Amino acid sequence: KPRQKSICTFFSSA
Amino acid sequence: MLEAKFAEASLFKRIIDGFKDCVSLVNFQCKEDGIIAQAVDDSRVLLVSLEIGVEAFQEYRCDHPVTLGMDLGSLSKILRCGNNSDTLTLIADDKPDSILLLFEDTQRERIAEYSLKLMDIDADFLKIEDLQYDTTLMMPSTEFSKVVKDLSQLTDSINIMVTKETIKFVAEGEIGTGSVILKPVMDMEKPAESIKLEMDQPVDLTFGAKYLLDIVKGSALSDRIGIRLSSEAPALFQFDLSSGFLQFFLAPKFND
Repeated sequence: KPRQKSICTFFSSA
Repeated sequence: MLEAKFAEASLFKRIIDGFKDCVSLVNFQCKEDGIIAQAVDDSRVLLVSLEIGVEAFQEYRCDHPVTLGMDLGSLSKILRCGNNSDTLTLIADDKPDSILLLFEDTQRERIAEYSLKLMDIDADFLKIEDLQYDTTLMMPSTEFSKVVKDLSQLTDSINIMVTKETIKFVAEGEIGTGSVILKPVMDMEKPAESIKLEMDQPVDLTFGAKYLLDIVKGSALSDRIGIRLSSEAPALFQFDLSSGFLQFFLAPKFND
Protein backbone atom coordinates (compact mmCIF):
# COMPACT_ATOMS: atom_id res chain seq x y z
CA LYS A 1 0.00 0.00 0.00
CA PRO A 2 1.38 3.46 -0.81
CA ARG A 3 2.65 5.42 2.16
CA GLN A 4 1.52 8.98 2.87
CA LYS A 5 4.36 11.53 2.82
CA SER A 6 4.39 14.45 5.22
CA ILE A 7 4.22 17.95 3.75
CA CYS A 8 7.01 18.96 6.15
CA THR A 9 9.41 16.79 4.14
CA PHE A 10 9.18 19.36 1.37
CA PHE A 11 9.08 22.73 3.14
CA SER A 12 11.29 24.16 5.83
CA SER A 13 10.56 26.87 8.39
CA ALA A 14 11.04 30.38 7.08
CA MET B 1 -4.53 49.98 13.04
CA LEU B 2 -6.09 47.53 10.59
CA GLU B 3 -9.25 48.38 8.70
CA ALA B 4 -10.06 45.96 5.92
CA LYS B 5 -13.41 46.32 4.22
CA PHE B 6 -14.88 43.69 1.91
CA ALA B 7 -17.57 44.97 -0.48
CA GLU B 8 -19.41 41.72 0.22
CA ALA B 9 -19.13 39.64 3.37
CA SER B 10 -19.70 36.57 1.21
CA LEU B 11 -16.16 36.78 -0.17
CA PHE B 12 -14.51 36.41 3.24
CA LYS B 13 -17.07 33.77 4.17
CA ARG B 14 -16.22 31.73 1.05
CA ILE B 15 -12.49 32.11 1.73
CA ILE B 16 -12.84 30.83 5.30
CA ASP B 17 -15.28 28.08 4.31
CA GLY B 18 -12.72 27.02 1.71
CA PHE B 19 -10.25 25.80 4.34
CA LYS B 20 -11.86 25.80 7.79
CA ASP B 21 -12.52 22.05 7.68
CA CYS B 22 -8.87 21.08 7.27
CA VAL B 23 -7.15 23.53 9.62
CA SER B 24 -8.52 25.09 12.79
CA LEU B 25 -5.99 27.56 14.22
CA VAL B 26 -4.58 30.10 11.80
CA ASN B 27 -2.37 33.19 12.06
CA PHE B 28 -3.49 35.90 9.64
CA GLN B 29 -0.59 38.23 8.95
CA CYS B 30 -1.84 41.66 8.01
CA LYS B 31 0.55 44.02 6.29
CA GLU B 32 0.43 47.12 4.16
CA ASP B 33 0.02 45.04 1.00
CA GLY B 34 -2.73 42.73 2.20
CA ILE B 35 -3.38 39.70 4.35
CA ILE B 36 -1.60 36.36 4.19
CA ALA B 37 -2.16 33.19 6.14
CA GLN B 38 -0.65 29.74 6.24
CA ALA B 39 -1.51 26.58 8.09
CA VAL B 40 -0.75 22.87 8.02
CA ASP B 41 -3.45 20.33 8.83
CA ASP B 42 -3.12 18.16 11.95
CA SER B 43 -1.91 15.14 10.02
CA ARG B 44 0.80 17.30 8.38
CA VAL B 45 -0.12 16.32 4.86
CA LEU B 46 -1.82 19.46 3.57
CA LEU B 47 -0.47 23.01 3.63
CA VAL B 48 -2.91 25.85 3.06
CA SER B 49 -1.61 29.21 1.89
CA LEU B 50 -3.88 32.22 1.52
CA GLU B 51 -3.10 35.61 0.06
CA ILE B 52 -5.69 38.39 -0.08
CA GLY B 53 -4.29 41.36 -1.96
CA VAL B 54 -5.34 44.95 -1.29
CA GLU B 55 -7.31 45.01 -4.56
CA ALA B 56 -9.69 42.37 -3.21
CA PHE B 57 -10.91 44.88 -0.62
CA GLN B 58 -13.16 47.87 -1.11
CA GLU B 59 -11.01 49.77 1.37
CA TYR B 60 -7.80 48.65 3.04
CA ARG B 61 -5.54 50.23 5.58
CA CYS B 62 -2.86 48.63 7.73
CA ASP B 63 -0.43 51.05 9.39
CA HIS B 64 1.60 48.44 11.27
CA PRO B 65 2.00 44.75 10.53
CA VAL B 66 -0.20 42.77 12.87
CA THR B 67 -0.76 39.03 13.33
CA LEU B 68 -4.28 37.90 14.12
CA GLY B 69 -4.46 34.37 15.51
CA MET B 70 -7.94 32.98 15.01
CA ASP B 71 -9.88 29.80 15.56
CA LEU B 72 -11.62 29.31 12.22
CA GLY B 73 -14.54 27.49 13.82
CA SER B 74 -15.26 30.53 15.99
CA LEU B 75 -14.64 32.97 13.14
CA SER B 76 -17.00 31.02 10.95
CA LYS B 77 -19.76 31.22 13.59
CA ILE B 78 -19.51 35.01 13.50
CA LEU B 79 -19.34 35.12 9.71
CA ARG B 80 -22.64 33.25 9.56
CA CYS B 81 -24.24 36.16 11.47
CA GLY B 82 -23.72 38.56 8.58
CA ASN B 83 -25.69 38.58 5.36
CA ASN B 84 -23.83 37.75 2.17
CA SER B 85 -24.48 41.13 0.58
CA ASP B 86 -23.46 43.12 3.69
CA THR B 87 -20.16 44.91 3.60
CA LEU B 88 -17.75 43.44 6.14
CA THR B 89 -15.03 45.45 7.83
CA LEU B 90 -12.31 43.79 9.92
CA ILE B 91 -10.93 46.17 12.52
CA ALA B 92 -8.00 45.60 14.87
CA ASP B 93 -5.62 47.87 16.73
CA ASP B 94 -1.84 47.49 16.68
CA LYS B 95 -1.64 45.14 19.67
CA PRO B 96 -5.07 43.55 19.61
CA ASP B 97 -6.67 41.08 22.02
CA SER B 98 -9.67 40.83 19.78
CA ILE B 99 -10.81 41.66 16.28
CA LEU B 100 -13.96 43.55 15.44
CA LEU B 101 -16.19 42.39 12.59
CA LEU B 102 -18.61 44.99 11.34
CA PHE B 103 -21.43 43.97 9.00
CA GLU B 104 -23.28 46.81 7.31
CA ASP B 105 -26.38 46.64 5.17
CA THR B 106 -26.24 50.01 3.49
CA GLN B 107 -29.76 49.73 2.03
CA ARG B 108 -31.48 49.04 5.33
CA GLU B 109 -29.13 50.92 7.63
CA ARG B 110 -28.59 47.76 9.63
CA ILE B 111 -25.26 47.51 11.42
CA ALA B 112 -24.13 44.39 13.26
CA GLU B 113 -20.93 44.35 15.25
CA TYR B 114 -19.14 41.32 16.67
CA SER B 115 -15.80 40.91 18.36
CA LEU B 116 -13.77 37.74 18.29
CA LYS B 117 -11.12 36.96 20.88
CA LEU B 118 -7.72 36.40 19.32
CA MET B 119 -5.34 33.59 20.20
CA ASP B 120 -1.58 33.21 20.46
CA ILE B 121 -0.92 30.49 17.97
CA ASP B 122 2.51 28.94 17.93
CA ALA B 123 2.93 27.85 14.34
CA ASP B 124 5.94 27.70 12.07
CA PHE B 125 5.77 29.77 8.95
CA LEU B 126 7.01 27.56 6.16
CA LYS B 127 9.00 28.85 3.28
CA ILE B 128 7.28 28.04 0.02
CA GLU B 129 9.83 28.19 -2.71
CA ASP B 130 9.00 28.20 -6.38
CA LEU B 131 8.79 24.54 -7.18
CA GLN B 132 9.36 22.90 -10.53
CA TYR B 133 6.29 21.14 -11.86
CA ASP B 134 6.00 18.52 -14.59
CA THR B 135 2.40 19.25 -15.48
CA THR B 136 0.03 22.19 -15.21
CA LEU B 137 -3.72 21.81 -15.56
CA MET B 138 -6.49 24.41 -15.56
CA MET B 139 -10.05 23.16 -15.40
CA PRO B 140 -13.51 24.05 -14.11
CA SER B 141 -13.49 23.68 -10.32
CA THR B 142 -16.96 22.06 -10.42
CA GLU B 143 -15.64 19.38 -12.78
CA PHE B 144 -12.67 18.60 -10.54
CA SER B 145 -14.94 18.61 -7.50
CA LYS B 146 -17.29 16.08 -9.12
CA VAL B 147 -14.47 13.73 -10.08
CA VAL B 148 -13.04 13.83 -6.54
CA LYS B 149 -16.42 13.33 -4.86
CA ASP B 150 -17.42 10.51 -7.22
CA LEU B 151 -14.18 8.55 -6.95
CA SER B 152 -13.85 9.09 -3.18
CA GLN B 153 -16.87 6.90 -2.71
CA LEU B 154 -14.84 3.91 -3.84
CA THR B 155 -11.50 4.38 -2.16
CA ASP B 156 -9.28 6.36 0.19
CA SER B 157 -6.64 6.95 -2.52
CA ILE B 158 -7.06 8.59 -5.89
CA ASN B 159 -4.51 8.16 -8.61
CA ILE B 160 -3.93 11.01 -11.07
CA MET B 161 -2.10 10.18 -14.28
CA VAL B 162 -1.29 12.73 -16.93
CA THR B 163 0.12 11.89 -20.33
CA LYS B 164 0.43 14.08 -23.39
CA GLU B 165 -3.26 14.43 -24.18
CA THR B 166 -5.03 12.70 -21.32
CA ILE B 167 -5.78 13.30 -17.68
CA LYS B 168 -6.88 10.11 -15.97
CA PHE B 169 -8.26 9.81 -12.45
CA VAL B 170 -8.46 6.28 -11.05
CA ALA B 171 -9.97 4.80 -7.89
CA GLU B 172 -9.47 1.19 -6.92
CA GLY B 173 -11.50 0.15 -3.92
CA GLU B 174 -12.93 -2.86 -2.20
CA ILE B 175 -16.37 -2.51 -3.79
CA GLY B 176 -14.97 -1.94 -7.26
CA THR B 177 -13.02 0.46 -9.42
CA GLY B 178 -13.70 3.70 -11.25
CA SER B 179 -11.90 6.00 -13.61
CA VAL B 180 -12.56 9.33 -15.27
CA ILE B 181 -10.66 10.43 -18.33
CA LEU B 182 -10.55 14.06 -19.38
CA LYS B 183 -9.00 15.57 -22.48
CA PRO B 184 -7.88 19.15 -22.99
CA VAL B 185 -10.69 21.11 -24.63
CA MET B 186 -11.03 24.72 -25.66
CA ASP B 187 -14.55 26.10 -25.33
CA MET B 188 -14.59 29.38 -27.23
CA GLU B 189 -18.09 30.35 -26.13
CA LYS B 190 -17.58 29.43 -22.49
CA PRO B 191 -13.85 29.82 -21.80
CA ALA B 192 -14.44 28.94 -18.12
CA GLU B 193 -15.43 25.43 -19.26
CA SER B 194 -12.11 24.83 -21.00
CA ILE B 195 -9.58 22.29 -19.85
CA LYS B 196 -5.99 23.34 -20.46
CA LEU B 197 -3.06 21.02 -20.12
CA GLU B 198 0.63 21.83 -20.28
CA MET B 199 2.78 18.78 -19.87
CA ASP B 200 6.56 18.64 -19.73
CA GLN B 201 6.76 15.20 -18.16
CA PRO B 202 4.05 12.59 -17.65
CA VAL B 203 3.05 12.11 -14.01
CA ASP B 204 1.51 9.24 -12.10
CA LEU B 205 0.65 10.25 -8.55
CA THR B 206 -1.49 8.99 -5.71
CA PHE B 207 -3.25 11.26 -3.22
CA GLY B 208 -5.36 10.69 -0.13
CA ALA B 209 -9.01 11.12 -1.13
CA LYS B 210 -9.77 12.71 2.26
CA TYR B 211 -7.43 15.62 1.47
CA LEU B 212 -8.76 16.09 -2.06
CA LEU B 213 -12.25 16.31 -0.55
CA ASP B 214 -10.97 19.12 1.71
CA ILE B 215 -9.39 20.92 -1.24
CA VAL B 216 -12.53 20.95 -3.41
CA LYS B 217 -14.28 22.96 -0.69
CA GLY B 218 -12.38 25.92 -2.12
CA SER B 219 -14.46 25.62 -5.31
CA ALA B 220 -16.89 28.29 -4.11
CA LEU B 221 -14.06 30.81 -4.51
CA SER B 222 -13.45 30.39 -8.19
CA ASP B 223 -15.00 28.60 -11.15
CA ARG B 224 -11.49 27.52 -12.21
CA ILE B 225 -8.89 25.45 -10.43
CA GLY B 226 -5.20 25.32 -11.31
CA ILE B 227 -3.47 22.02 -10.61
CA ARG B 228 0.32 21.66 -10.78
CA LEU B 229 1.83 18.22 -10.44
CA SER B 230 5.33 16.92 -10.03
CA SER B 231 6.85 13.56 -9.22
CA GLU B 232 9.29 15.26 -6.86
CA ALA B 233 7.16 17.88 -5.06
CA PRO B 234 3.78 18.28 -3.39
CA ALA B 235 0.91 18.94 -5.77
CA LEU B 236 -0.40 22.49 -5.86
CA PHE B 237 -4.14 23.16 -6.15
CA GLN B 238 -4.97 26.83 -6.58
CA PHE B 239 -8.11 28.95 -6.57
CA ASP B 240 -7.55 32.52 -7.74
CA LEU B 241 -9.22 35.53 -6.15
CA SER B 242 -9.64 38.85 -7.95
CA SER B 243 -6.44 39.72 -6.11
CA GLY B 244 -4.67 36.86 -4.36
CA PHE B 245 -5.31 33.13 -4.08
CA LEU B 246 -6.08 30.15 -1.92
CA GLN B 247 -3.46 27.44 -2.43
CA PHE B 248 -3.35 23.88 -1.16
CA PHE B 249 -0.06 21.98 -1.24
CA LEU B 250 -0.72 18.27 -0.90
CA ALA B 251 1.96 15.67 -0.23
CA PRO B 252 1.49 12.58 -2.37
CA LYS B 253 1.44 8.97 -1.28
CA PHE B 254 4.48 7.01 -2.33
CA ASN B 255 5.14 3.40 -3.06
CA ASP B 256 8.20 2.38 -1.06
